[in-house]
Amino acid sequence: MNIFRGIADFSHLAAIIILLHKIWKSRSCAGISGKSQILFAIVFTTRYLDLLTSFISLYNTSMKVIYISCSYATVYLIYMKFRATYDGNHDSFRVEFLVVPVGGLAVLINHDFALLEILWTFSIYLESVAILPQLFMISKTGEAETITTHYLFCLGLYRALYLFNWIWRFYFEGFFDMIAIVAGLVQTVLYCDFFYLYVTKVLKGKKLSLPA
Amino acid sequence: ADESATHDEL
Repeated sequence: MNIFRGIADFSHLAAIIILLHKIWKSRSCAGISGKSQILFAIVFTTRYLDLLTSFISLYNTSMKVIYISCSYATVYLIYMKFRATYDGNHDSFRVEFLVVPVGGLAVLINHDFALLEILWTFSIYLESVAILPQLFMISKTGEAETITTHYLFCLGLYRALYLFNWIWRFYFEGFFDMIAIVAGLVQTVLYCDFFYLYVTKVLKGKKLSLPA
Repeated sequence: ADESATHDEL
């Protein structure tokens, strides 16, 4: 564990909690892409199957359980409890255009042609594009609630910090995972546009609104 | 590439 990964995991946890809390408190999922949240639930489910096969540490196991349970709770709130507030018209990204190519790529490019490893690879590739429906929805509505932008900032920051974690681990441990690094780079690049808007608008107290 | 057989990251 290193400082970058520690802050990154904390930022990821913060993002998940911020979103769950926002939906629960406001009793509304307006402006939230349910499709992205379903993709994140799939990401965690396919990545953390090793909960059943290997134990790494109490931290590792407990965080995985928290991530999985919060992501399913979020999907439940969006599609069941507060379904009336779900904005399906603007959450119209065709996720099959993400899942199918990512699934194919995971079968073609992986570290080991074993089921758990292919599922892990699928999860890594899927996570890198899972935020697209949410970003697409914001571009369609032309705006985002400030709390939603904080959620997105924490979510984007987490994988950006993982890039520094991989630099650290390569330098100090010789650890190197090309699949995770490339996917993490793609994932972080997808947030750049949002990061720019977040820093120039939200941090200056303005509302995030895209030129309609 | 020295990716870990068991993935120790979240």
